Amino acid sequence: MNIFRLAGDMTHMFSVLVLLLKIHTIKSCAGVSVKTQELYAIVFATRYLDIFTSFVSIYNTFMKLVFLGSSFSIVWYMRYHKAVHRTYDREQDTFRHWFLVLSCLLLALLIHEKFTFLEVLWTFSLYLEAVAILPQLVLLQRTRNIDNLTGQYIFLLGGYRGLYILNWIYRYFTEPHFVHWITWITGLVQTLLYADFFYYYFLSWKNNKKLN
Amino acid sequence: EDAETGHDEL
Repeated sequence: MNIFRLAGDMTHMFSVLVLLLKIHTIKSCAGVSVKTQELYAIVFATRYLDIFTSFVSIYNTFMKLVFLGSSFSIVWYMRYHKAVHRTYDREQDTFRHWFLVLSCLLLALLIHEKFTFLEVLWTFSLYLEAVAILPQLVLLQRTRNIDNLTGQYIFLLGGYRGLYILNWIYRYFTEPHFVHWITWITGLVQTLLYADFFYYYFLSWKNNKKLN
Repeated sequence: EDAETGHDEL
């Protein structure tokens, strides 16, 4: 474990807890894409299948439970909680995210490190995580505005991915045979997707005006 | 800390 990875995990945990807290507190999910949240729930469900078979550490297991619990809770709130569901912007959140699931599944069947059930699903979860933010970014552009908590959510998500890249660089130089091309490439693609969002987020912060 | 699947990261 290194400081970049710990900071990355904490930032990631805060991003989901901030969003869950927002939805729970103000009983609204305006501006949030349920499709992105469903994709994240699938990412965690397919990546943490080994939670019962392979024990890495208390920390690892605890964080997996936090991510699984928060992502499924957010989807539940947005889909089945009456008050919250009423604020869901169905007309604008129209990204066909099942195509993302399908293409990531096909890609995982083609490109993976080992052809085993767990390994292919793990690779699938990496590909899906890289594109999971797309419905949210599209919704953001459509609604043309962003309340500060959704902005913070995306900002923290991007930050977590950026810190993970520093973690991989650190591990590459400190651990002899630490080479995971698939992880690195998907992580880089995901971070690049956030790049333009960061640009506009920074501009709105610098000029102290609403992000649009 | 590496699990046998080699996936020790979240």
